[in-house]
Amino acid sequence: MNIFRLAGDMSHLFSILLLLLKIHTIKSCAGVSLKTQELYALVFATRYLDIFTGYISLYNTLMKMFFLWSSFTIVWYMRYHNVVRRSYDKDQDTFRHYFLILPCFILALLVHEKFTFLEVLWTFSLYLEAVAILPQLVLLQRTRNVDNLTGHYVFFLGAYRSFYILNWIYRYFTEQNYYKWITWISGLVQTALYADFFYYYVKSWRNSERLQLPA
Amino acid sequence: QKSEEKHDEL
Repeated sequence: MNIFRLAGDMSHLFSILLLLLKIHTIKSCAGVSLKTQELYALVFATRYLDIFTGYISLYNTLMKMFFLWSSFTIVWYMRYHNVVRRSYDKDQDTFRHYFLILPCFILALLVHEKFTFLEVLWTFSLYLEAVAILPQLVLLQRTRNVDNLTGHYVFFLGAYRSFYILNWIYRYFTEQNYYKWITWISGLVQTALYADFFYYYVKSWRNSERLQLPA
Repeated sequence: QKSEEKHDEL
C-alpha cells in the first residue's frame, strides 16, 4: 500500500462519514441523490462478494465491510427513516438510474479479464461505479445552491478517485507486471466526470462563496 | 508475488 492509495481510501471514508453525519445528525438528506446511493450499494454488493472467497488483509476486509454497511444504511435512511425521507428531493432526483445498470452489465459480459461469475460481477461493479455519480451531479445542477456538506461529500469522492489514479501511476512504475486496463479506463472515465464540479467547487472556495453551479 | 490474480484494491 502506498501513500496515494491510503489517501484515496481515507478520502472515500471521509466522504461517507460526512454524508452519514448529515443524515444521522442533521436528519436531512436534502441535495443527496438516492439514485446514486442505490447504485453505490449495488456496486459494493457486487464487488465485495470476494470477502467470502479471498483474503487480502484485515485492512481490506474491514474497509469492505464498512463500505457495504454504510451504503445500505444510507439507502435505508433515505427510503424509510421517518424524518430523513421527508427531506429527500424526490421530484428533482429523476435520473433513470436503471438505464445505467443494464449497459454496464452487458459491457461486463463482453469486456472482462476472466469469464467467471465473480470476475464478471467485479468488472460490472467497476463500470457501474464509473457512472454512479451521474444522478448526483444532475441533482446538484438542478438544485444549484449546494449546501456545504453535500458539496464537500462530492469533493472528497472526487478526491478519492484522483488519488487512485496517482496510486496506479506509482504502482505501474514500482511493481512488475502491474497493469489493469479495465480498472484504469473506468477509473479515468469516473474521475473525468468530476472535472466540471471540481472547477466550480474550487472557484467558490477561493472566493469563499457558497457553491453555486451554473444552470 | 503477482498482483494480477487477486484484486487487492478497494
